Amino acid sequence: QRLKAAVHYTVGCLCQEVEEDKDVQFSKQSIAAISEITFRQ
Amino acid sequence: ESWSLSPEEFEIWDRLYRIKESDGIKEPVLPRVQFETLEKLEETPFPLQKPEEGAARELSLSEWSVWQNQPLPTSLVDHSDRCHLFIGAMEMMELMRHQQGDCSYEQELQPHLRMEDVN
Amino acid sequence: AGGFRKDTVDRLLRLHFRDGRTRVSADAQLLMAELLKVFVREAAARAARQAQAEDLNKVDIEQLEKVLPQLLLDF
Repeated sequence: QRLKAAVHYTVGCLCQEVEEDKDVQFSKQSIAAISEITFRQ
Repeated sequence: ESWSLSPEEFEIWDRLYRIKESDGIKEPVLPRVQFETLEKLEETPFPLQKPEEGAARELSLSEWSVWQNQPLPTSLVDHSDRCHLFIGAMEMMELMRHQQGDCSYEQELQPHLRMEDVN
Repeated sequence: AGGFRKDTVDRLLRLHFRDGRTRVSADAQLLMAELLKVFVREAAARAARQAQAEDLNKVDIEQLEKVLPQLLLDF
């Protein structure tokens, strides 16, 4: 679970960069979804 | 440990990203797919606790299948060959879905059919 | 720029190794960290594009699900 949190945190940071770049907002659930997909990859 | 979050990172994660009860949203999970033909492909490397019913939001890979007959915009990574094959197959299914009467695809292939090849 | 720590990547990889003694070289860890970063950025960028195409300024699960089949086939 700590590993999942570590991945989730980094995904959140990367999404923040895309937010600034694309001027959009990611919902909490969408960031969690990208994190889950990344973890499973 | 070096691979884990530092206390301040943990605090940020907990505040910004962690899905909490109070959010009223569910933890998204990717469904575990089971291929009929292939044996169990994805041995779970660790006993993933099955999310108790209703606590998880399964991500669907088929909910938007009608959108998959066109290549969707990419950013830095282009579509792979197998992705184009997938899009082609979805496009054909879409065409077939809208056909009335007998299927043009079958007529197209008919001339190439030689029964001796079949038996 | 943000990115995956190589120790985190090492730990992620080791989850899937059968033999606990298997080691991942530093280069492999860095390459894997870069790959994961490219993957996350691509997923986020495509979902963001999808939201913009729908005139939304908020990306939700639905936009991600729409781009997901092709994204997974591209990696």
